[in-house]
Amino acid sequence: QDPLTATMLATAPPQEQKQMLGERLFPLISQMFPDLAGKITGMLLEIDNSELLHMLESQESLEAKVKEAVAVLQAHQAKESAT
Amino acid sequence: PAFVPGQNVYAAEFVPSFQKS
Repeated sequence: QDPLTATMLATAPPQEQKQMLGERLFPLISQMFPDLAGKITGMLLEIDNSELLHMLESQESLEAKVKEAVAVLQAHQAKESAT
Repeated sequence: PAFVPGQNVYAAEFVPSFQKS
């Protein structure tokens, strides 16, 4: 599959752009957190498209953001189950 | 708490197209 570029994204409507980015991010996130991939991808899709494109190119920045999102999600779930 | 993109636990879950019917 060809890498997703800003030019390719720009040709699609905004909602479709997020779907396109999600399709690329989801498999990568699934490798790290199979059970949380859908939720984590959804959380990350709120980030600017330009930053998401960068994360697709940089495993390191993607991992950092994914871990951040997982930590936030788990803290939230722990808080919910405590109440 | 301040809204931080990528940390919003209420964000909608992403469904990849291969899982859609």
